[in-house]
Amino acid sequence: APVIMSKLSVNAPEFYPPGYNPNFTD
Amino acid sequence: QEPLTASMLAAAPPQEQKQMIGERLYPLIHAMHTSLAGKITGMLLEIDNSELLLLLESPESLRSKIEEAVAVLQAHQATESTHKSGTATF
Repeated sequence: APVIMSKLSVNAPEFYPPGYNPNFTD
Repeated sequence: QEPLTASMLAAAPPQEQKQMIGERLYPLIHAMHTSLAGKITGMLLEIDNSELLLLLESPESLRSKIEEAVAVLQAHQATESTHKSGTATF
């Protein structure tokens, strides 16, 4: 399996696809 | 959704490419880590698109990258709480 070497940053913004955003309450 | 190919991605404008990848990544991450799915997806989307396509094609690589993201988050939270309380909370 390919090894992905990119570093991960905790400062990345959250991502939600349309319809998944938990911050929107119906 | 059909599998995302490099040519599909190349045909989309750059700002849409991350959206397309994110929409495929999120459900896979959500299945593993419901509460952190949004954060982990955001962290992974900072990886190059070519590497993200590899992740989408290799469940094993994706799983290890997700675990790496969780570990990074946990380590960050641990250092945060250490700073706040001044003592190690391991």
